[in-house]
Amino acid sequence: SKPSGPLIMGNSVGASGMGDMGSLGGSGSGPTNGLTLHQSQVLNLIKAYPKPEGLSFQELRSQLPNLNASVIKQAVDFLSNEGHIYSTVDDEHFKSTDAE
Amino acid sequence: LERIRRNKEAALLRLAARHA
Repeated sequence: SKPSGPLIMGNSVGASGMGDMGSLGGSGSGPTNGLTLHQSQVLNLIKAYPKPEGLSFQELRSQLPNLNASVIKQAVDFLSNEGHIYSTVDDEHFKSTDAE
Repeated sequence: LERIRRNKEAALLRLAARHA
């Protein structure tokens, strides 16, 4: 008395779901405010750093061992350019302007 | 340390400009 037969396949779902990538370029729903992942990681570390002289580039590197130096440097340059961070005692120490 | 303060002010100005 079982309803035999391949009447219900259920695998037609997704056949038309491709190519729907329109969410790029919207306002975005991620945790970043227009920053890349690396940039926001760097910014968060600098924000979280308690010392008044700011976080050094060396420490940034050791905190982000999976990123190479040039990526970190780019993130720092970007954040500095945007006004999120600024250099302190020298060009390798940074503090955040966002910290309230 | 005057340099630091100027850097900070410059950064804050940049930040403000971005949000304006």
